[in-house]
Amino acid sequence: LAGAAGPDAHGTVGLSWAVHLDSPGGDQEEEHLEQQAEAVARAAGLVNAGRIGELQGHYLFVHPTGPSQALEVQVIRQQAEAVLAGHKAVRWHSEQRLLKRAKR
Amino acid sequence: SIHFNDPKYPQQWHLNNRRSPGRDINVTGVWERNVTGRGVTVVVVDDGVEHTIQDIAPNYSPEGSYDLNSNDPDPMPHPDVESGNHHGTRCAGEIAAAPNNSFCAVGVAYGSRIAGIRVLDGPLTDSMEAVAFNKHYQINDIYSCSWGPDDDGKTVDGPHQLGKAALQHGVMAGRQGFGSIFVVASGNGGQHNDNCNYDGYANSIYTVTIGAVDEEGRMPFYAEECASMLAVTFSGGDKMLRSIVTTDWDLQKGTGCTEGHTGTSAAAPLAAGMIALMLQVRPCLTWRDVQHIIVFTATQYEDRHADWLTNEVGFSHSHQHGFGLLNAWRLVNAAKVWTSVPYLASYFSPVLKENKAIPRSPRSLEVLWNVSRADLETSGLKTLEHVAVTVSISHPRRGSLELKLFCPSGMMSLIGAPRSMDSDPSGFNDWSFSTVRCWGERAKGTYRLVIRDVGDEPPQLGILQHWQLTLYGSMWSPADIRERQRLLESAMSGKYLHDGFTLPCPPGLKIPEEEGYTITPNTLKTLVLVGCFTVFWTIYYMLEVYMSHRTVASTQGCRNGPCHWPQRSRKSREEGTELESVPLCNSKDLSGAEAESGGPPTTSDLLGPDLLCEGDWTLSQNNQAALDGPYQHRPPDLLQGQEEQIC
Repeated sequence: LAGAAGPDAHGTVGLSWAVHLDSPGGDQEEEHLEQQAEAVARAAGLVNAGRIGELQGHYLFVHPTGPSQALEVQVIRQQAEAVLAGHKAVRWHSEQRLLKRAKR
Repeated sequence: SIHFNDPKYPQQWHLNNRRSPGRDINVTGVWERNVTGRGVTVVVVDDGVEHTIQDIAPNYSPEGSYDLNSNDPDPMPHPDVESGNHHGTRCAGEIAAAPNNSFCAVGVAYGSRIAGIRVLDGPLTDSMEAVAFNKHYQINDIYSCSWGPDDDGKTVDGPHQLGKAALQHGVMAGRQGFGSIFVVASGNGGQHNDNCNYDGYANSIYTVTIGAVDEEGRMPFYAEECASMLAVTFSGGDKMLRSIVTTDWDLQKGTGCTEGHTGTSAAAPLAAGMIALMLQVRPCLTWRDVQHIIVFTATQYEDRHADWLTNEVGFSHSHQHGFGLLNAWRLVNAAKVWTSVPYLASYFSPVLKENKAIPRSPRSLEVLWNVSRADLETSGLKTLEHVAVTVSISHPRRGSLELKLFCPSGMMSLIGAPRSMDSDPSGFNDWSFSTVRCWGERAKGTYRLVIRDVGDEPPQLGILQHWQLTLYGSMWSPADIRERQRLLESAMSGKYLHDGFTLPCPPGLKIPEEEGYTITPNTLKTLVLVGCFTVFWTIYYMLEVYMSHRTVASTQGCRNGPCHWPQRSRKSREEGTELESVPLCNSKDLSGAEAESGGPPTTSDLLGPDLLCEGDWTLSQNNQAALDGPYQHRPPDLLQGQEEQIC
């Protein structure tokens, strides 16, 4: 069968979060969302990596430097989760994990 | 009447089966009428597409392609240790391998454009998947995805929030608003007793779920059953049966052609190719029109293992084969006369809290929900398409559970089949199962969910915490459906399949793509390199000039009297052709007066004999003219005494 060689599950992606921001509506909505994304990312100690494809209001926030220590990772994660969970502009957020996908 | 010089075309039994007539996708008649997928773009979302290979290059669409693993526009596959990154290229060949190029094989839609999105060859996240599903979605019409969660018989997974949002955005805004067509492979977990109702891509209402049958029309050993399967088409079977012949990559062990493509991976692209043929004859088919045409035209056939069940409006469905075999002739003739179905209507029941124990087989837990006419008034929903049931169940061994859904007509769907490999103790947490078996049936009435525990361990109680029923359909009445069935049957003669007959097609929407200009890392690196090189060179050149200046200046020292730069001729001053030139040699003025009083020295005065040495001086136009003057032919010694130049 076609190899089920999905991406190596131990591949690495740095700490990153997908975030869905509340749309303010009105004109310049896109711009407003961009600014909003920058602000929220900064508040969470992350960097706004830009909009996710064609999904309006969805942004990817990444941690600027790939942390090394597990403890450090935990601290960063907790801090980011706390900010994103508590931010009024954030409708939804989800830390990005590796997906295991197999060719069929 | 169709002949190709492609060497492997005769072995492509799935296109035209000479050995077992009828065991193919019945596409040659469509080709004879010049329906080859022209004007349609299919993108293979996989591990890359080797678009330089002869069979792919003529139809390759760079504008529909992208590489999300390397973040650059070129989806070329990368050789890997298992030499396994040929998958996307093989799928692409099935769809659009170019004909009559004396190379390998022919694609189902050999007139279509083929693109690649490389996303499987590296770490994959929800956001990458979401980007892939909408990448160039105004260029790519059909997304062919021959991959999914592990088919290990114990995984319950699918698109998460972002992936679902991208699929939904794709069907709403993709393809100028007609909706992207997502074709997914149903899964290869047959040997692990897997079922594609545990695969969220197969369960999704936004995807066309395609299963596989072998050359004899039977469900191959690797194939999975599920209630959400729309149809099947051909692929390889066991060792005794032929696999699919298609283009291959020519990297590593690849030869550019393979006779061994198999699995449901091989079936999905064939379906994508047939849908491309449909879109050529009717570009304005919406994503739901395509699903409807598949349901109306897939053909049931004799297979005693298949549990065919005919529903209230005459559609026969099997958990193994969906609504049956895809048939290109039927699909294309139906597309030709198809007018769009009414808009999608949906109904959501409240979340029904049960907290009831699930008894051991043969007893079962039965919960009902009645959908009244009043419930459906607002949505206008009359007949069904997809029916979904979202459940939360706790159970120490998830694979022991069996879930069946009965539509008001009594049509049964096995939406959660027991899985012997699945011993996961986490149960189901808002997992949505779906079925297409009630397609076209009336939506009103009582729905019955029956759950059993078929495990054989000591009695452990599973608990149904809550569940929710979701109906998708339209305001079509059963009569409308029967009318449409009649129309299609009359079209199957092919009488409409010519250019003279064309139904009006609404124009699509102009939807801008969010193509924020992002400099790719490669471009960035190149720019940085060029920039560094430029800076370095500038610094070097400045130093060079400065040093040569200094050298000139340091040896410029005048011994007797003030230093004289050669006088500039009044003439050149007047003409404004004064050249800012620094003599590269030193001029020691022996007869200062002369210099002062003499007429305007011509350039040859300035350019004394020593300066006539070649190489380290430059001539401007005036200088050249001067050289042509009176001094030109005087031997160097006569020039003595004018000015002695020291280089």
